[in-house]
Amino acid sequence: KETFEGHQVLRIVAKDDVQLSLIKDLEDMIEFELDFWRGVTDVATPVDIRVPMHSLQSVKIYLETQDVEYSIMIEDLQVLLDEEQEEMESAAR
Amino acid sequence: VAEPRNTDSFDFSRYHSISEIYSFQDMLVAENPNLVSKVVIGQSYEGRPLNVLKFSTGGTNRPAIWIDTGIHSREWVTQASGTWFAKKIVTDYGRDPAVTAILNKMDIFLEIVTNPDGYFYTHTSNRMWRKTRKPNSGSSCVGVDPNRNWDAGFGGPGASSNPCSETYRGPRAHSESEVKSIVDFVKSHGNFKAFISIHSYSQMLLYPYGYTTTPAKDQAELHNLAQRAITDLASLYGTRYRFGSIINTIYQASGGTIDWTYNQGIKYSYTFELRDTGRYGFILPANQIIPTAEETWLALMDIMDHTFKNPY
Repeated sequence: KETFEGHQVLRIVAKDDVQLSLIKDLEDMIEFELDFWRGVTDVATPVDIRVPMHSLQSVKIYLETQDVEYSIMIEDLQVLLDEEQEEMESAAR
Repeated sequence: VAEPRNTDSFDFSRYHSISEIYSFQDMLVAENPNLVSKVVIGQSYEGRPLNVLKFSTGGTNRPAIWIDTGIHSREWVTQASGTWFAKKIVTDYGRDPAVTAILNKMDIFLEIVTNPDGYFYTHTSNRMWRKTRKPNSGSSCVGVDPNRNWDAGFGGPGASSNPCSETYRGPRAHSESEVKSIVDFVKSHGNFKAFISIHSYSQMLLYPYGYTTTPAKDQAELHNLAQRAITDLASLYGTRYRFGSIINTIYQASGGTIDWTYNQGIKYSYTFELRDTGRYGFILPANQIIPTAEETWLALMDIMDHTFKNPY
């Protein structure tokens, strides 16, 4: 079973179209193995990206050096998935 | 596991496995032989039945409304909402005047688990899985994005040709049996008047097109109906939606479901993107299933009622 310890979901908000294209460029950085939960649409709409632990530091540095604003929507994805699983099992019982 | 003995004791406020949803479908059919039947429109790649619930009060090949959920398997709130919709239709028929009027003249088809292999895989192996589960020859990556595999702008910008991408369009249009089965069913039925494909998340109500900036010929009517639908949706819990054509509201997406259905002449073609309202994304807590289903139902009723009152 695939687990997601340490994966974070970042919510990124572009200030302008330049920043939007910087975020879009992340789509081509295959090595980061990013999972776009909410894709790049327009400046007003946040972009949500699941970032595996091994890419977290690089992605955050990339965003911070370009002064792109982001917040951490999910601190540790696996914690949330464990809660979901536990809830399903207890409800089923 | 305490199996529910009937659909009244089915717990709609929690997520269910594929076998629990399939047994719910069979129970609903058994409990309502004069209203609900199950049509198996094909098989998934791994051989699971593609079950469609048909809600009909008679007639032959009546004008029909299609609703599907779960084409992207990780979007669990959609399959859960679809299960709730099925029960709502049965509960409201004969009680709610609008639902009764619609079903006295039209049929409703509801496919709850549109991507069963993917859904099973999210429960057993990878909660984040979105695509189908068919291997891609020449690649170690599995699966096709079933919302990029339709013959509508297929292969254009807005889908990937890389089998490892989440938006991989597939080797050719309708290569996925989960998609081809719907295509064949819609074509053989030939009398669908509305087609609603439900995704999550980002709270949007979208209409064609996604593969081209050319406005749909019915854009004005689709836009006005969408506006009314999201207004009614928001009236319940204040959930704010955006609306518009796919390409203007989110991004260019080729090979999409409702672009194909609209090009088949099904005017009222819409895609929903349900909640999350803020911080869970695809891992929406189960306690938000029923509120999400209830608010979405108000918008669905607007679209179904408009379809019923504006025959074409």
